Amino acid sequence: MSRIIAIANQKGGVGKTTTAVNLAASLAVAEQRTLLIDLDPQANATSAYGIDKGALKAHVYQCLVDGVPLTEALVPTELPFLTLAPTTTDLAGAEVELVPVVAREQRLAQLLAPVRDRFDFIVIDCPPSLGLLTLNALTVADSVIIPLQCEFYAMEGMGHLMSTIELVRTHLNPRLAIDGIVLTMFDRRNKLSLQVESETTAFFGRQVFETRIPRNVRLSESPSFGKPAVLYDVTAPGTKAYLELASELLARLSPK
Amino acid sequence: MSRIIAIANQKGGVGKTTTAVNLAASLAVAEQRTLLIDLDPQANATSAYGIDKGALKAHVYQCLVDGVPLTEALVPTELPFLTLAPTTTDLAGAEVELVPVVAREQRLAQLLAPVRDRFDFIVIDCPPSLGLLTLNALTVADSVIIPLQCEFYAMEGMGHLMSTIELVRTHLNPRLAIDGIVLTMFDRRNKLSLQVESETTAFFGRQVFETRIPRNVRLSESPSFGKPAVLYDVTAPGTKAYLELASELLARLSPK
Ligand SMILES: Nc1ncnc2c1ncn2[C@@H]1O[C@H](COP(=O)(O)OP(=O)(O)OP(=O)(O)O)[C@@H](O)[C@H]1O
Ligand SMILES: Nc1ncnc2c1ncn2[C@@H]1O[C@H](COP(=O)(O)OP(=O)(O)OP(=O)(O)O)[C@@H](O)[C@H]1O
Ligand SMILES: [Mg+2]
Ligand SMILES: [Mg+2]
Repeated sequence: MSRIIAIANQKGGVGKTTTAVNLAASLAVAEQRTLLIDLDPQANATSAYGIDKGALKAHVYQCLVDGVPLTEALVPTELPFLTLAPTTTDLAGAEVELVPVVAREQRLAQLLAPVRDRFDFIVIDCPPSLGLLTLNALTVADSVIIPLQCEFYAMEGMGHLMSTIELVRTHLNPRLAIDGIVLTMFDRRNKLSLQVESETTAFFGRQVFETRIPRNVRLSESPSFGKPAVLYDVTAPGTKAYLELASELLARLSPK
Repeated sequence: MSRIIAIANQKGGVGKTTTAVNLAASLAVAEQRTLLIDLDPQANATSAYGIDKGALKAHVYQCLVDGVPLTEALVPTELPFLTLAPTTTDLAGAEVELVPVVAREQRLAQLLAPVRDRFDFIVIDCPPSLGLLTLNALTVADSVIIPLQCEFYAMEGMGHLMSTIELVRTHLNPRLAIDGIVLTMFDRRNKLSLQVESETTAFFGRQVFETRIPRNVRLSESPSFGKPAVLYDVTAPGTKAYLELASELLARLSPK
């Protein structure tokens, strides 16, 4: 039975895509059958795997809005245990086009039902908003992982994100859990980073992953080569951190 | 006659709010009568000026959706020449609620008409999307300033942003100009920064501001004190860069 995890945070630039791309790759390295869904119209997760968006047979927008089966859109990656559901900028239209649709928050759930048992993990990269695309992800997800950049504005947004998760639990998906909060772009020498770390662990306790993702330029270089960090520079601190995050997640999920 | 400038880029975390907040403050320091509009439901520009969102008489959502006059929402700041139109997270509802409204892209233009002559500059902070809020800003704006983070994903998004600006020019606002692209979080020692700088200047030429905004921790600390950088640390490299950006903008706009 697969676990569906949404990588969500309405604050922009906090490391959602970097986390989705590299966590999915790390789970695949651990031989977990993994599907990465690019649910962000920026289609950054699709570029991160070097996919040519012009040559796609089908993509997520067509599945969500036109009813094309998700199986038509799935593409393999260089990692044997990782499959991708790619996106193009067309997806930007879905936020408006889905507004009048019946059960508009359930579209992604309907798409995933026929394929979910093929995978151990389904990881969803969300856009920087709490609109219909993110709501679709939170509605179908078993859990959410929240990347939190160690900055003031990112901390400030946590209240709004948590109340949205509560709303989803009440009206759309009562079993939505929080797998954890992962501190990203963490720099131990920076006062603000340490302040965010201490406030977040004080407030959220064990919900904060032990793993810290350090600021590491290799993480921001790898997408320009169309590779996840583990295929670009396996020795980089950022790569190791995401491998560590994947094992921490697996340990948290395995029955005690 | 005031100039309305939208600070826009759908890529998250590229420095839109930091640019809107500190450019507006720098224009006010240059004694230009300036209005800063927070059009992002995250309400980061509102927090950057230490405004208590719970104590507001009125805010931008009520103006856009309920028709409250914008004058009701305007609040002073510590800078004599700077006024703020504050926001709360309620604004997140507008992206969906405005969908069925007649002339939905013109709501902000209608709001600004009665107040625009009181200001020399109106600066609009946009959310990380190309939805109805950003379209409202691009429809009323004379020009747009595009903050560009020196990273791969940010570069990748420029095509989508430019084609959206073209669409707005064709259907909604034929006089929309681009005042310029400003490179943010620029780090001369970082290969990727230099690569983005050379590709951007090669492609966009004079549209790129000479001013580079360096990565500077004082810029990310100042919002936690509810002050723009010029009131938090006037000697910081980030503060100086935004003062420089304001003078470069004024020089570009003044008749030769
Ligand atoms: N740990 C890190 N070290 C260095 N750079 C990073 C790190 N994590 C992310 N980045 C870079 O920071 C930028 C923002 O990260 P990313 O795009 O993953 O965030 P996001 O939350 O997905 O953004 P958006 O809100 O636009 O979807 C990217 O250019 C990315 O390469
Ligand atoms: N030049 C800089 N040096 C250091 N930190 C910066 C700089 N510019 C912005 N930041 C920090 O980087 C983060 C992202 O910047 P900011 O929030 O202004 O981007 P944004 O484009 O408005 O994000 P969003 O897409 O969420 O609206 C913030 O925490 C901010 O404090
Ligand atoms: Mg992203
Ligand atoms: Mg912002």
